[in-house]
Amino acid sequence: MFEAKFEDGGLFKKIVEAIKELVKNVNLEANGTGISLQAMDTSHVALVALQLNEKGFKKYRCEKSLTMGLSIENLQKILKCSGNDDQITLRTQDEEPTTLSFTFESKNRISEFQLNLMSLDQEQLGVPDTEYSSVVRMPSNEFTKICRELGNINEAIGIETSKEGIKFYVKGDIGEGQVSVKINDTEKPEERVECEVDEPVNLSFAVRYFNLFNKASALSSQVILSMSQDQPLVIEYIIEEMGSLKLYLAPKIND
Amino acid sequence: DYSQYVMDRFYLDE
Repeated sequence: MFEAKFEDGGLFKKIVEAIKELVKNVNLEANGTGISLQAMDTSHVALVALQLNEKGFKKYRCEKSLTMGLSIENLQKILKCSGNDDQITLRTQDEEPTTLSFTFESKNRISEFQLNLMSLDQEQLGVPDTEYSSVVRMPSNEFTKICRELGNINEAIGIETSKEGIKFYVKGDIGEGQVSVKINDTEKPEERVECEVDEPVNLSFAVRYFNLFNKASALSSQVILSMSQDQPLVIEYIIEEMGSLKLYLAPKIND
Repeated sequence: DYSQYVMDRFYLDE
């Protein structure tokens, strides 16, 4: 028996919205500690990892660990039948569920849906806990804007960290550009820019993955970029009181 | 020029 009730169903919709362009079919894992999801995009350049802790739910029960394979596209079709202010409950009775039930509750209506599940034998990558040599915390809409703007100039975006801060740069056929974001310790947390740089990094990434993933900035006003030289970068959106949504992106490396 | 790496190179299948 599994049941998880989102107080704020809109949050669940934003999470699905953020990952739907990156991953197609995913295994949703549920156990006593909460719900998690890990899936790669088709080209294996990006890995999406979601972690939602049971304490963040209005109601949460999971007697036995469950794996529910689902199509993000079909999940979205079901979620489109819910309102952004609905409470959303996920539920299944069986130990080997073939469907996942959804209840959408608002003050004037209650809806029930069943999503057919599928069995997906996806390899799960083991992402080790890593000490990153550069960790930058900045406003998520600022990061989104920089990626979108520089992405118009070149499909690869460079990220360079130093004690002074973080610099994004592009060198394309039409020309080049760079954006240096200054550290600031304003008292408004959502505008703060913090850099912990033990070792500076200089990395290059395909910016289209950032642009696909930055829909997640609706989840949090801040984004955390964790980097080490020649390692995948982690973009993390903290989901208040619930957990986090992470995008791991493999770097482009100079041959 | 730059070559795009993939995740499998960094993280192991569990």
